[in-house]
Amino acid sequence: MGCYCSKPEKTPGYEDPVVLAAETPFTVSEVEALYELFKKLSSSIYDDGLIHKEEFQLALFRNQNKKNLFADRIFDLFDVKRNGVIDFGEFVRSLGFFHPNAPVEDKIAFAFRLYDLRQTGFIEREELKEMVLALLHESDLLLSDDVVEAIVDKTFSDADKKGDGRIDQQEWKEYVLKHPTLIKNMTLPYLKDITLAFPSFVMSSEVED
Amino acid sequence: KPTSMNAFELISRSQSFNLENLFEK
Repeated sequence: MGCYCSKPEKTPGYEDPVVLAAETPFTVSEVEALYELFKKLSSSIYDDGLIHKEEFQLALFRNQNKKNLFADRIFDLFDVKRNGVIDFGEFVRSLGFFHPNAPVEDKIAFAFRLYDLRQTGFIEREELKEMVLALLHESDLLLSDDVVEAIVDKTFSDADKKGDGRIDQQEWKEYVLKHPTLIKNMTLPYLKDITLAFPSFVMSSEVED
Repeated sequence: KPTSMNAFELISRSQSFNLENLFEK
């Protein structure tokens, strides 16, 4: 006979903060604080306890319809199960890469997956150009095609040490270690102590460290 | 000079990486 233990109702995809804290740079209290944030994000449009792409875009841009290549890629990487939504466990584990204390190797690998648009295991020249054009478009910057080609060529030849027309993970790692500012976008200082940055979340935190 | 820009540096400035926006109350 089974034993039914009554617990407060949690959203689908909810995971034990102790487990998530053990797997990520977050403390248990910080995971609890992230849950408060997650609840808010995941109920902004659809009240189903999961973050849909429109909810992600709404939080990021204050506009649920804003299309952006990089936001799409970040969402897709957060959506580990590839089911079109981000659950709580995916949210915490993915944000963990952006924690200041996350290993640099992990940040480098995450950035590689982000920029490997077609998931071929390589960053291709065409992908790099596509990302540069997307950035120029989102920033309302106009550069001639010749200038864009020159920027892409120069960067690509610096990173593609083997000269085979694609950047592999090893080349990417070496390139980033030489140019560490390239992964500054992989660190969110806010995550260092989210319970201090968002004290209101602590009020409803269930777990004390 | 634009041609001396690093393409990866450029794309890392996308506003999509402002994930702190997710934390705004």
